Amino acid sequence: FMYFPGKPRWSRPMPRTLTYAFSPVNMIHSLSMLEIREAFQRAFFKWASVIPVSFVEAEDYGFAEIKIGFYIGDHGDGEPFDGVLGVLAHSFSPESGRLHLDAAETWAVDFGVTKSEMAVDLESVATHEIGHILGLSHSSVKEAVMYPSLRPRDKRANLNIDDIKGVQSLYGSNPKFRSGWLLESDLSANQG
Amino acid sequence: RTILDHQAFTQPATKIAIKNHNIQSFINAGIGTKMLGIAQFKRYLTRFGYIPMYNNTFTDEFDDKFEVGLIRYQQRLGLQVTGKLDSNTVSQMMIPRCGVSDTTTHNNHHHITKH
Repeated sequence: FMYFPGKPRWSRPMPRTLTYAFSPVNMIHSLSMLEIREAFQRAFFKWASVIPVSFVEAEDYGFAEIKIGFYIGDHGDGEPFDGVLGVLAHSFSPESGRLHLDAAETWAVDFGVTKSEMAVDLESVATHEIGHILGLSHSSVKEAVMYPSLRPRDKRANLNIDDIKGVQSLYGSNPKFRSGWLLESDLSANQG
Repeated sequence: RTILDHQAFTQPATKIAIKNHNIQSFINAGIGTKMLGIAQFKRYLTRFGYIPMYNNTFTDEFDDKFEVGLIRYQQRLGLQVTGKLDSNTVSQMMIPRCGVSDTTTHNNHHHITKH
């Protein structure tokens, strides 16, 4: 795992709650709001289950700490999106909270329903981008959520031990996190 | 000599678009080689932080800076380190990805703090 320069993180005392909201303007319509909301809920929950940080959806986009939106092309942050595939999304290190997804992608929450060969799993990308929001940079571990690339129709939404160690070194462990599971994974990975 | 589709190399810096049958043609390229399409890889590696800016001009010459960038990319992405445009490396570059730079020396605006 890697951090951004200066190891930035959300700095208020732990445990803490971060609010997130979806842009009322910059959204897609190929998925329902419920599907998008649920995909992000699952993504946020994965990180919240390993660190003493929880995430709550806020109604007021303007005051939310994490702002999520889908954008086309040049959207004013100096990193224009490039259309279908190529770059899928980007986000910003703490404590900016901006999480941007390329609206040109064929976003999917169920590959059984979305048949396109270019479909991209929303939950996997959301989980990855939340890792950036929390302060993790890209990992060299191919199985890690924080590995930078994702093939169309692939799903990589479960945190790898590399992701967990990285984020816990920034925020500490969630008291409810089963450290035995981490040890088990370590052991099985080593034996593997 | 394989004829490459010039249109394939007019993509944004974030996209490597090469037909599969053309990937092989890059394998033997090394320092000093000039080959249509190298500039596209230079743009890509610069965009994601592996080589410094070429003053916004990217030639099709396989130079030493490009080789260093390739090696960094292969190390960072857990690929076999060859310093060449081998098929695994080119294929990896063609996979969709996150737009955040892989290194800490580029796209500094992505690493800001809100005050």
